[in-house]
Parts: sequence; structure tokens; C-alpha cells
Amino acid sequence: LAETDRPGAQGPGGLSWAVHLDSLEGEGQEETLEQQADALAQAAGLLNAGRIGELQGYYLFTQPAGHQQEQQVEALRQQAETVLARHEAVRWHSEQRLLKRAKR
Amino acid sequence: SVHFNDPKYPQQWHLNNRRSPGRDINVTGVWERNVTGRGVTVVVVDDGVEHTIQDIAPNYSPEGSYDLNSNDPDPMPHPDVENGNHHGTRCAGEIAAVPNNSFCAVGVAYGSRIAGIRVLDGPLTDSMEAVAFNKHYQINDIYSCSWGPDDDGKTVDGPHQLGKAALQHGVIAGRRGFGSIFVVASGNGGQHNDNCNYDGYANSIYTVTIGAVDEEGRMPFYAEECASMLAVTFSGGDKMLRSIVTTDWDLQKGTGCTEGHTGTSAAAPLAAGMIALMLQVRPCLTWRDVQHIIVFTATQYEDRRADWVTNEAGFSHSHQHGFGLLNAWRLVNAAKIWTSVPYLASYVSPVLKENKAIPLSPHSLEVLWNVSRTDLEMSGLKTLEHVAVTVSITHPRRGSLELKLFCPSGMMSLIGAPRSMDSDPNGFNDWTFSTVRCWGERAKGTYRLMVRDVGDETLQPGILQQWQLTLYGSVWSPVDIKDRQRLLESAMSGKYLHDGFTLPCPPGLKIPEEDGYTITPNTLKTLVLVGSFTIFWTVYYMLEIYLSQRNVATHRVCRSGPCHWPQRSQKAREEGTELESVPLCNSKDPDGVETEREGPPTTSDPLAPDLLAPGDWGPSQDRSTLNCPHHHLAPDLLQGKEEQIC
Repeated sequence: LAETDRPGAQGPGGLSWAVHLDSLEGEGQEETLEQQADALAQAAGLLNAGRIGELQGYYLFTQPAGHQQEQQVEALRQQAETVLARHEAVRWHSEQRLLKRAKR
Repeated sequence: SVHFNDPKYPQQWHLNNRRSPGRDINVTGVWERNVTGRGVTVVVVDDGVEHTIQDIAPNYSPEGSYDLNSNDPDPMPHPDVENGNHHGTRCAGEIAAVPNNSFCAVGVAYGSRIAGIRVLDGPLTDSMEAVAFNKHYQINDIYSCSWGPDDDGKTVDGPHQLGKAALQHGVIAGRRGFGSIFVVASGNGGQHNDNCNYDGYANSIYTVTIGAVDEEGRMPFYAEECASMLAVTFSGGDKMLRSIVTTDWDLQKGTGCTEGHTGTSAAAPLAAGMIALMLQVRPCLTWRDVQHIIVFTATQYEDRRADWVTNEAGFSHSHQHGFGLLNAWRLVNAAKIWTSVPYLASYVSPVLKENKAIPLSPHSLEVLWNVSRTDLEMSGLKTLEHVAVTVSITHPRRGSLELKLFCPSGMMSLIGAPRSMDSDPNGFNDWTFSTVRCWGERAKGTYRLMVRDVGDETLQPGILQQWQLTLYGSVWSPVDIKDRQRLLESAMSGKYLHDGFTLPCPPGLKIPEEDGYTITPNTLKTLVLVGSFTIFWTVYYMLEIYLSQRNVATHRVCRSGPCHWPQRSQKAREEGTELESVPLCNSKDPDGVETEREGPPTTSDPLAPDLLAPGDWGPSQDRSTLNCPHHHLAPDLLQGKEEQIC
């Protein structure tokens, strides 16, 4: 926790990305988006952790268990970035970083 | 006429100030008319809420709560080394501490329900914030957020992509479509010359930004000036002045009650509580209605150090105190008779590329943009609410920059105040400043942005690369604004504040939430363990039975030909060693007629093996006697007219 508490450091529990998929129209769009998210996460070497809160079309992809070494993590990051940047269904993506927030 | 037996109520000067009458939120008259926040849920987004404490438990809403740090439904705070996780509990007590329980204090909206979202006690990401802002957003009406980016006088930060999307989604879809109310504390960076326009939560159009004044009505040492602050309410001041009395946690060093809650953290929950009172009398107030009512009813008061300026619409604003002090009586009476403001209209200018050098003070760079009637025709925008300016500026020392915005009326807003501690060399990259000082003024006209460098002349000059103007408002005309002001003043006697007068409210939208019930990871792990354990023992037991049955069949029954059920002796029955199960096999007449056997085999069968008692089905016995291959029987093996074919 001490290591990951630096603002800008990678999120808790390893690497994670927020992804905004192009929304589809019609019935069953949520299910289709979910399937699309699963496939995209798999292609990127990540796990689909599900929709982000109530935001339609936004999904959280997380690092699978087992990638502990720095080289493996870096390789995973590059793979994920490459896949997410190029995929036509991805409207926006961003690696999740720690935010610094203070009580007032 | 309001009396409570809570021992610390007399010290809650912010509720009823006997020492300095008038220096309180003026709520007792509201309570007398039975307006206490009933039917409204306020959620404290913080480090947790100790909901088991007796001042909170009766009003606690588990349905609106969650713990995002531990990912479970219970937002109980965790004890920490610094004894600091009492913050959320103190904020919660300000809002909804239970009255007349002979314990500690009373909340502003003591009839409301209070929930907690624990999110500050651990690593926090943009996605977590987004989840927090919309968590249980059909249950939680008001989100009280007494936190933000660092108030160190050199941070420029706010909600990121997901947080922004969640705030916007909250005001669109939250609270049955009337919009979640987000109340934020303006910040405690006063000592560092901080300004809440460098805080994207505080200068957002979607949030109600609240600052603090001390018991003497002055700006405390920690308070920040800000053009996008809506109003102020009471909090602690310097050490000679009283702080806010509220519920505390009772973990570690806590006692359940504190007299030391302070900062803008203490002001925001009081505002949240007052908004809860408003929503009780008029549940269909939209998020914009709430902001309008605050602007219309906040009271300017005498403070020579504050630069009060009255704008074209007649509203007085100061960078120190916003539109003034929140007044619960005025807020609730205004809410009671309020009809909704028209739809949100907006205008966005083109991106204005300037690439001009920023001169040193006293000279300024001035850029203009004219908004014409034609520009506003499509949206119908007539009068302003928030005005936002998005800029990109390069400069070797960001804190040396000063930005001022002038609305068409000439109303000046210091949107980018110089900050001596901010030495960032990266300037502003599409940062949005905003002001509320032009609220109610006409939108049409020329807007002026003035930028200057108040720093060291030895540094390279900054460059204003581009800027963009965004106007928010409505189709209300200036006359409509004046009419509404008159209407509200007529209600301030309290003549409408009774059950006999109620304006109709639409029912709102039915918006399903994301999860009715989710299994938490811990529950899932427990289920998997129990399931695995059950499966293991099932398989083991089945193997045990199977193998024991196989041995019995091999040795006694199925050596050749059809299986014969063992005979059972009378003695075995008496001794209770007889198998209780009924054999599942059909009897077949040697002529081929099958009959169903109904009872255990008789002891007259000479070939029947010894009686099988429970426990005889050892692993070597074949339980699949029913599947024995059919063999032709030797005549001497035939027993009577029937043979059993298993």
C-alpha cells in the first residue's frame, strides 16, 4: 500500500484500464456490449471486471493474477495499450492511476 | 419552542446561537413546522460512517450505503494509526444525528436518513470515484463530499474522465431523473493562497460548492476565495472561536461526541442537511432548482473585508462568501413555492486560437468574444447561470498567471488567481475555470478575458494559445428573474409553509439500478469452499458405497447368470441386520412374463447368499447387480416359477 499510495502510481491490485466501448443500438445492447468487452479484454490479455458503476458502455479491465514480475507487467501493459488503441470498438481508454484526495 | 434533551445541543451554536443571535443557520422555525428532512436520504462519501453509534443508528440507511475500499455493503470505518477515520461519522452527525436520545447532538435534517460510502480509506482511482458518485443513486438524494484534491496552493486537479461522466450521469438520471445533488466543500487552502477554481469538483456546474465562515461571520484562515463558490455556512474559526459540535466515532480514542469539527468539511454537510429540508417540502426540485434557490435566498451580510458586488440581476456575490450565508428558513420557504427552472440551455464558442504573449503586470493581454442574438437563438439561452472558460496557456511558472473574466454587464470574476506556491512549468492544458458571479445576467454581449503575468520579469513570457467560452443558463429573461425574486420574498413570512399548501410534483422517472444484489467476493469464496467440500465428500461417499457393493456382487451374486437377491432370514430381521431397502428389480416368470417384485426376497431361495446386513456392502462388492449380464440358468438354479432378473 505504501508503494501504491503515490499519486499517479498504478491502481490497487495491479494494472487496470477503463474502456469506453462504442454503444450499440437496439434490444439486448447491454448483453452484446458485455460480450464485446469480454472478447476485447481477452484480446488485450486482461480480465473484464464488469461495467463501471452506472456508466453505460464503460468497462474496467484488470490485470490477471500471476503477472508479478516487472518485465511481465510491462509486457502486459504494452500489449494492452496496443490492442486497446487499435481496436475499432474502443472509443476511449485510460490506464487507471491513483488519485490524491484529502479530507477538508 | 424546540427543545431537545441531547446534552450537547446547547453548544450547537450553528443551529441556535444564543450567544450571538442570528449567527446560525436559522433552522429552528423550519423544525417547528415539522420539516426535518423526512423522506430524504443523504449519503456521506468519505472514510466511512460508524452507523452503529446511537446518534446515527436509528437514521442509518443500509440500502444507500457501500464500502468501495473493502468491496462490501458495510461502510463502517476502520481504525487507523492516525485515529483519522472519524471524518465521515462527524459529517454524518451534522446532517442526521438523532434528537432527544440524551446523546451528544442533533443533526440539521434529523428526520432524514443517512448513508455512507466508504471510499477515502484506501487507494482511489477515477473508476472508483465514478462508482461512488452514482452508487445507489435512486436511493441517495444528496451526496455530501467534504474532500477534494490537495489544497496545497499548487495543485490543479479535479474529476477525471469517468468521474466527470458520473457527475453528469448523476444529474441526468439520479433521483428519478430530478438529478443527484452533489455538495462539495470549497477547500481549506486559504493559507496557501489557494483558489477553488483550481479544483475541478468545486468549479463544476454539477456541484453545489460551499465555503465557510466562522462564528463572527468572517472568512476563516483556511477558507479560499473563489468565483465559482455558491454560498457559505458556519464552521470553526481560529482557536479562540467555537467549532462545530457533532457526533464522533467511538473507536480508538473517539468518545461518540466531538466539539472540534471544523474546516470547509464541516460546512458542506450543513448545506447538505439544509438541502434535505428543501427536498422534503418539494421532492421534485431538480439539481438546477437547488442551485437557483441558493442563489436567490443566500444573504449578503456586513463584512468590510469582503468585496461584495451586485450584478446586473441584483444578486450580490463576493469571492470570499459566494452569494452569502445559507439560511434554512429562506431556503425551505423558497423551495415550498418553487416551480422548476426551464431546461438547461448552453452555448459553446469556437476554440479561439490566439497564440499571444502574456505581458507582465501592470499590462494585460485582453481577448474578446461577442455572443450575438443569433448565436443564442438555437438554444434560446437568455440569462446566465455558470460561465466557463477553457484555456491552454504555456508559462514557466503557472502560479504567476492571473485570469479575469468580464461578462457583458462588466461584472468581473477573478477566475485564475495568482498562487505563490505554484511553480509548475507546464502551464494550463485545456483547464476549465468557471464563475457564478454573472448569475441571472443577460447572456448576449461581449465577453472579455484578461490575462497577465504577476511574476518575475526574468522568466520567459507565457503564451495564451487558445481559449473557449461556454455559457450555461435558461430561457428565463431578466424580467422572469425579477418576478421570481419578488415571488420568493412574498413567501418568506412562512405563510405557505404548512401541509395545506403543496404544489403538484411529477412522479419522476423509474430508472433501474445496476445491481439488485451482488455476491461479494468473500461470500463467493465461502460458497466455493463449502461447495468443494460438499462435492469432495459426496464423491468419496459414493466411491465408498460403489466399491463396497462391487465386492459383494463379485463374491456372492453375479458369478454366473442372473443376479439373485439374497435371502433374508427371520433371525436377521429380528436382529435388525436386514437391509431396509427394497430391491429395484423386476421378477420374471421363466415363461417370460415379468412381474414387479414388491418385497424383499424370501428366504426360500437356496441360492440366496447369506443375508446382507448394512455394512456388508464392502468395497469389493458390486453394487451394479442390476446390470449383471444375462446368462442361461441351469435348471437346478431355478427357484420356483420365478427368477429374479436384476
